[in-house]
Amino acid sequence: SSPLEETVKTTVAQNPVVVYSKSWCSYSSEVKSLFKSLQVEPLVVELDELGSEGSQLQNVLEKITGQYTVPNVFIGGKHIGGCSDTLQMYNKGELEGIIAEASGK
Amino acid sequence: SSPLEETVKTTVAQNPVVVYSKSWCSYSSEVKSLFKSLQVEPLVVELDELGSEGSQLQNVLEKITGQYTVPNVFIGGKHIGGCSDTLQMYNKGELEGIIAEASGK
Ligand SMILES: N[C@@H](CCC(=O)N[C@@H](CS)C(=O)NCC(=O)O)C(=O)O
Ligand SMILES: N[C@@H](CCC(=O)N[C@@H](CS)C(=O)NCC(=O)O)C(=O)O
Ligand code: FES
Repeated sequence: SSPLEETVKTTVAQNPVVVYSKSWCSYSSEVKSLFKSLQVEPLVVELDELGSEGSQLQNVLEKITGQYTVPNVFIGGKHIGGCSDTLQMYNKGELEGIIAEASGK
Repeated sequence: SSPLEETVKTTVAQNPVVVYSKSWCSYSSEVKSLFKSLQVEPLVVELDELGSEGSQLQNVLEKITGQYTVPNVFIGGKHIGGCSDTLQMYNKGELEGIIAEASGK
């Protein structure tokens, strides 16, 4: 496991909600807005603001999760998916529960 | 008016539906899918596939329309807006009419 892989694994283990995002991407904005409306403050990693490390991270995320696209969402260390996956969970009433669990509530 | 400005003006004048897009952008995909579902074939310009001309075009579009973001949609030479604007027009039942008009039907 590479250092960058370890970094990602540590990040998602230590933060209840993590969003790997791109700052100018509307799907990423939608997911960030959703969490904000639930009064949750995710750790947001803007891949486009990290120069070459950003694309390396995007590749590592694909290796770990099978998902190359953004947004890439983790809750309680668990890979949730992208924008549609997260919205679907919210619409099914499942999202708030797993957030509460991950936040140790 | 610069050559590139003239290019854009000619493009939107000569093509009933034009979408300035980015190939990996989900909002751009949504708009392209909408037109496809209406059996309309827009002229699609993928700005990310045009190297430096792509970003120049994006700047020219902002100069002409006031809109920097993608997708950037024109129907019958008229600036419609982005993804939300186009979807809103569709939901109001206005989109199909202006497409028909622009296609000379
Ligand atoms: N269905 C996915 C779509 C994800 C997607 O296509 N993301 C685009 C941006 S909107 C992407 O990551 N494209 C490649 C890139 O930006 O590197 C979701 O809901 O998250
Ligand atoms: N509300 C606008 C959002 C447009 C937007 O923010 N587009 C993003 C991509 S999803 C953009 O162009 N960002 C700057 C860029 O990609 O250069 C719409 O519905 O089209
Ligand atoms: S880049 Fe446009 S929706 Fe993600």
